[in-house]
Amino acid sequence: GGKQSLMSTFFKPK
Amino acid sequence: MFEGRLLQGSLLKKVLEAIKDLVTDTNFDCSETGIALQAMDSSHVALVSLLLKDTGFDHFRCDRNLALGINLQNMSKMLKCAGNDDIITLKAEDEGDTITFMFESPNQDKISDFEMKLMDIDSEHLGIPDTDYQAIVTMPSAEFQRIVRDLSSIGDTAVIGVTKEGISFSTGGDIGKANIVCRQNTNVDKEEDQTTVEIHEPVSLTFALRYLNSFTKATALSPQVTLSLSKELPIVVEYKIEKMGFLRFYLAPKIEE
Repeated sequence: GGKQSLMSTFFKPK
Repeated sequence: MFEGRLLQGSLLKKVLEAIKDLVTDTNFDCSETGIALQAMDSSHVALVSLLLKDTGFDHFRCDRNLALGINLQNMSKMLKCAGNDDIITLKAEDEGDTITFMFESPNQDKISDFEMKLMDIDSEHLGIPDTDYQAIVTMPSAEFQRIVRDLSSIGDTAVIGVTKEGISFSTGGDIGKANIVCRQNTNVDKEEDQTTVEIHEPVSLTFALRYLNSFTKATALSPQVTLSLSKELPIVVEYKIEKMGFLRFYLAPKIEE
């Protein structure tokens, strides 16, 4: 079910 | 120099077993407040965050912040040489290119010294904002491991739903489908056997089971696991490490097209 999102969608590099 | 002496060396052994197959190379960031680690898996779908506070060590010294670049498979091989009851001491010089692991047997009659080359890893850290999650479930970690393992035999993605009743795990595949509901349960003898649900908003998200399976390799670290969920955010699967810190796994959800 559905398309796997990536961590960088949610958390930005410091 | 950096030096950390951990009386319960088995904790470090368990941490490595939990993350060595998810993350290959990473920096152990050592500072006077302890050891921290943040790393993503190769597909950037999962993120690991480890904190071992200095106060959890029997002896801890860190003169200057150090980023110790380590291949986790190699570190795991060396830690496997430590006994479960051994005291483990980590040591590294400020300008050095190696880390040493010293294992002391409980009655000090066997002392082992292992030295491993360090790597240069320029890892960027992601900012993880503090979040008030819509739903936070604490449950026995062995229960969560069993559910994830069972569902993995039926399908490859799990829908995790939380309502005030409890937490549900559903999956489906070629042979059929499955749905497991764990209700809030606080009338058990040991607190660690409780399932508690703190809910501000019902939430339902879809995740790849193979990552959840990988996270449950950390089950040995804590009798409980905490699952934090919010709409359109990664799930946080947290294993608290008693008196030391935590091992947290973040998993990005699968978004309906």
